[in-house]
Amino acid sequence: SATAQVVHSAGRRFIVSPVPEARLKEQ
Amino acid sequence: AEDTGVRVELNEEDDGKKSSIALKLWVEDTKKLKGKYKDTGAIEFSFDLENEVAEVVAQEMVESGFFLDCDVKIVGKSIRDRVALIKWRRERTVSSGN
Repeated sequence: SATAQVVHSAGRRFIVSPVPEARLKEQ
Repeated sequence: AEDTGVRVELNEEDDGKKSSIALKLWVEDTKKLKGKYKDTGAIEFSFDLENEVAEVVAQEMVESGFFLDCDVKIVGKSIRDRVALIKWRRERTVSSGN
């Protein structure tokens, strides 16, 4: 899986996932 | 809302009741950031609409290595703008229901 989890020292959980392709800004 | 280059979206359906809501944040335009951005992808996190402050969460993202300190304001503003919109929508839903 392309997801990864980062837990901040304050306890907050950040989950890293792929950017939704369809929602990327058109350049 | 101002185009900060940092996009924040709901990551779940807003039922209008829950205080804590799932959000997803990603960088759309790296040129708008002051610091060098390491493309990590989208960051999913939960945010308590009643008790949390956008800038604090932005600071936690900096401390977790997603952004540099010089970009904490732009990340905080992006989260704050989205949170304000979510709250505004909720208020509007409540008032139109009455």
